[in-house]
Amino acid sequence: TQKQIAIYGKGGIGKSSTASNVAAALGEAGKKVMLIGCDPKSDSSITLLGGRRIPTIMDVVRRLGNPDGVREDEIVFEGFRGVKCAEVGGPEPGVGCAGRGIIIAIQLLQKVSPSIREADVLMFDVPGDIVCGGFAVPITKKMVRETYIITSGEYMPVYAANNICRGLNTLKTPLGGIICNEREAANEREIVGRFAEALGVPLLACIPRSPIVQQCEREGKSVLEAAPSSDIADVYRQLAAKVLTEKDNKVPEALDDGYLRDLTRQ
Amino acid sequence: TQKQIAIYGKGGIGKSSTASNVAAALGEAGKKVMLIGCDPKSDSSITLLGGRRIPTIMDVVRRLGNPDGVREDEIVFEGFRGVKCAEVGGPEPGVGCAGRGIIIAIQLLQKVSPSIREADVLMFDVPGDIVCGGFAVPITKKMVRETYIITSGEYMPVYAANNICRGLNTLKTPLGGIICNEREAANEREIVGRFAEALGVPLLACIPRSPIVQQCEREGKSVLEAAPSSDIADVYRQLAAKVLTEKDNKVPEALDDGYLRDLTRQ
Ligand SMILES: Nc1ncnc2c1ncn2[C@@H]1O[C@H](COP(=O)(O)OP(=O)(O)O)[C@@H](O)[C@H]1O
Ligand SMILES: Nc1ncnc2c1ncn2[C@@H]1O[C@H](COP(=O)(O)OP(=O)(O)O)[C@@H](O)[C@H]1O
Ligand code: SF4
Ligand SMILES: [Mg+2]
Ligand SMILES: [Mg+2]
Repeated sequence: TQKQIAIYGKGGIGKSSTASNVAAALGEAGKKVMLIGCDPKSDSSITLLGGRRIPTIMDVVRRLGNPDGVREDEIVFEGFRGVKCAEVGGPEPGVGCAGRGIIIAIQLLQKVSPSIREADVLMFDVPGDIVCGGFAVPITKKMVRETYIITSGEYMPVYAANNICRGLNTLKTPLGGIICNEREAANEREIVGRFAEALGVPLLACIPRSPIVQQCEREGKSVLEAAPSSDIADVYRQLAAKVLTEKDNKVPEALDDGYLRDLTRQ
Repeated sequence: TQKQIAIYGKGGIGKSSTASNVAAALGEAGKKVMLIGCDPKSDSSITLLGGRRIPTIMDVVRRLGNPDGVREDEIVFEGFRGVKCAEVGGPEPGVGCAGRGIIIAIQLLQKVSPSIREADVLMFDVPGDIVCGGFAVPITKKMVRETYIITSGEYMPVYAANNICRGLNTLKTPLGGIICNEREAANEREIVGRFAEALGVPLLACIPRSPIVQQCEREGKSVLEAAPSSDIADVYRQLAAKVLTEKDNKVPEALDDGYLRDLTRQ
């Protein structure tokens, strides 16, 4: 069966860099992958497409006036190692709802793109700053079976991660694990390890903060493409392998805010 | 006439610390101030209330089952220098809409709290990570006449600030100015100064990154209360005075993303 996952986390924590590098690693391992960016920044797939920003689904729909008549090749683009990329695009600033956009995008992809059904792995890259019904749409539309949350050892990203767990609990959706994207805060691995343990889910990876990631990003390439023999490329490969393995379907219970403050104040 | 303002910015950039310290400074200057926190974190007023977290309006409404019968003293609390504090509370994680909550809260406050009309200054503290119709509610419900955006010199907060300008442009709402809350990034004051200049609005303050702010926060007090003779208390006083002055009503035009990348890559 198709692996349907979503990657959530606070803005700027490293969702897109992690999702695109994991997608590239899965592609390298021979899997058919589709990556759907749901962040209004629409930058989930840039490093899979040689630095190119693709038209967002909402831009194409707004230009045509309605979703009918949109062709697959106008909204789905093939990137590194055959990864299929699509960007939802953001709400009309100040007036729209991010959730409405994601609903329209999913319905359109289901109509025009065989990849959304045929991919071995379907990945959604979703912001977790605000845990509202809008950003839960990939889950409520039954396109996601398990989620992964990216955090660092600092209070704000951990707070956001915990709030995402509250949403997952309301929606009875499993959390496959926590991914630490390091910011070089003190005791970071220990803090995030204890956070994952308290939630009862595995800490799947600690991705070091590395200039290689930013350098590859500047070249418009994933680490898997631009630095395939680097240590950090292997970190993403190992994470990709862990994402593929079956896990207990643990629906998280959010932790107490006081605990998070103490944990990150170390 | 009542000064009706909103403070927007990316999560974690310093909206609440700035809003509560400016509110305290306005209170010290004899103004009647009401501060309404619209961030799901509901931590806008903690340092005005001696470190106490007050019940959110959404919690009170959910507990009673409907907004009728809620009394003012259940949702509005008086803090340092008489500042009236209210916290909207977040959406039901994963299902609700932050905008719905803000609408319910504003309607309820207008019914039960004379302060919302009688305050000299009405301030909304609103997250700007996602610029959707939900977080524009204080503006669309005509409770805000001018806005202020907080940023640092780093790309992500500047990107969020620019996206907020896109929303303000759609809503034809003036931007009173940019506030730089320093993160000690290289050339920060210059970068944020040029950003404000490119938008055609003043850079109202550069708030230094100071351990005093965090120290006071840990004591559950504003800088105005716990460190009134510090330099940084004066920075907030000067900012409060600038907020009170009349400005040109400039509706911002968002800048090009490429310009933002170049600007912050200095
Ligand atoms: N492991 C890492 N090492 C160094 N820089 C990183 C790492 N992960 C992410 N970054 C950088 O952090 C920034 C934000 O990451 P991004 O993936 O865009 O976050 P998000 O998608 O969560 O908003 C990017 O510029 C990226 O290059
Ligand atoms: N000028 C400053 N100097 C030092 N720390 C600051 C400053 N401004 C904010 N902070 C700290 O940054 C953190 C985030 O600030 P906060 O006001 O809660 O952000 P927001 O409301 O935008 O999410 C807080 O812990 C606060 O103490
Ligand atoms: S559901 Fe979420 S994205 Fe949609 S308008 Fe409400 S807060 Fe904004
Ligand atoms: Mg991203
Ligand atoms: Mg805040």
